[in-house]
Amino acid sequence: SFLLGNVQQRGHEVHYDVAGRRLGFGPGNCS
Amino acid sequence: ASANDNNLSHSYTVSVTSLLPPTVCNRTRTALPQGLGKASLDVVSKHGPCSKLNQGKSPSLEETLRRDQQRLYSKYSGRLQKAVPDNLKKTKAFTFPAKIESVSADEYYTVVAIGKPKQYVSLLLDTGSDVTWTQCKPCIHCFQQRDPLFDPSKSKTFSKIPCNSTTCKKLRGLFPSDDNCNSRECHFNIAYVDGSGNSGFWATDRMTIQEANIKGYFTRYPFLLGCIRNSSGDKSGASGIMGLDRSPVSIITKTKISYFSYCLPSPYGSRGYITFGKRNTVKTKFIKYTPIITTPEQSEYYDITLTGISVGGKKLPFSTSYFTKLSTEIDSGAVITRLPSPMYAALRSAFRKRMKKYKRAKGAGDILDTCYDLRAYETVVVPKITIHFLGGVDLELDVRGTLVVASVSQVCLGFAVYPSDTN
Repeated sequence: SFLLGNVQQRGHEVHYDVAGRRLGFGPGNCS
Repeated sequence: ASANDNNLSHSYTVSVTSLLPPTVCNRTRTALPQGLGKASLDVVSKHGPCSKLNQGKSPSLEETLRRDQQRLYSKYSGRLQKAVPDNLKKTKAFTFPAKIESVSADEYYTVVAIGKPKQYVSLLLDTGSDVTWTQCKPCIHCFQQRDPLFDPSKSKTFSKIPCNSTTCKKLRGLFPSDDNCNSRECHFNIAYVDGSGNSGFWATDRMTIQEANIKGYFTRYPFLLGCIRNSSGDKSGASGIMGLDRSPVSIITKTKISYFSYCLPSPYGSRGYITFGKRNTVKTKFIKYTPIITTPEQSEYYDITLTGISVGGKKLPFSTSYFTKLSTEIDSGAVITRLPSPMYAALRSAFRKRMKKYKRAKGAGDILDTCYDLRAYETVVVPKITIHFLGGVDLELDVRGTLVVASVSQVCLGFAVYPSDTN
């Protein structure tokens, strides 16, 4: 298995399109 | 010169001191994403300087890693349980404890209002958990939390789920309880052979997120809340968990939230956010999407497809068929990214090769084995790591998403092996 933890998610927007069954990564910096 | 330029574009050059966790809370940020059909909440690192939960104390890196490892084992155990026959589940060997509630490696929390009038509780964000729960008053035996205990008797919108209801029957199917059913309360009782556990009852109430309300009557079922009365766990000051997975009992499913996003702050002194509802179209064009896999045994988690990892611009040598066999999951509650052993070995080897000029340091716990002593340096050049997902989605990690720092003398590659020992 591969598990993407929260350290590696830092600084990126993570998008959960639950209805559309897709997961996205966006520009980060939380700004 | 060209080769050097190429190398530089595949690495970060940063000052060593900038890698250290900040000690001052940086609140500067543009407004939270808001607008029609969406609402946002602040997200704060539990152990960072903006946290109101940690009282200025942070666990050691070893302690954080130990908790993260425990969480992984208990989650793995839960996943495994669904794949084995019932007769095996009943054996003593199989039910040996997975102390879920003593594991608190979750790093980020948000504050939400429950009930009417509003009562504020700090909940850990967890896309790897199902139920949203908080400790409730009266709490017979509860772990310490920073917020006042949620008091159901003061909420006009709070209502217990009766035991004779269809909802309770479904919940007891998912979370078996040994308690006798009484008409007023639908109990859950998660107990482990070492004496730890959680007990309480199921309820519904209103949750308020900024100006937008997620109300029970907007949903197929009311907003479901696990009300804990007795717990031997520890959430390091938080009041409970916001379960964000795709199971039938999560807040996402229960409230028909079809879209949410978050940003976990980096550096983790500043604040991040979680937004419920879809962003505007101008912004979404910068988002790259990969499909969430839907298979029956994996459906409650957010499983995606890994297609590769690059270190310093060079892809690790694994075939496409290798990745098709992998189960890949994203989890906001897990701290360290885990890889299969062969992939971790390749990643570590490539990373060490590019970091060979730096002095090695002892590992952190039994989990992080590639650490460096950077006391002799003002700046450090760290190879960029990019994780590739199906659909041409590349996640280029922030330098603080590559390294985990205990101190300048112990800066570690923030990846570890996914344990293969199912025992």
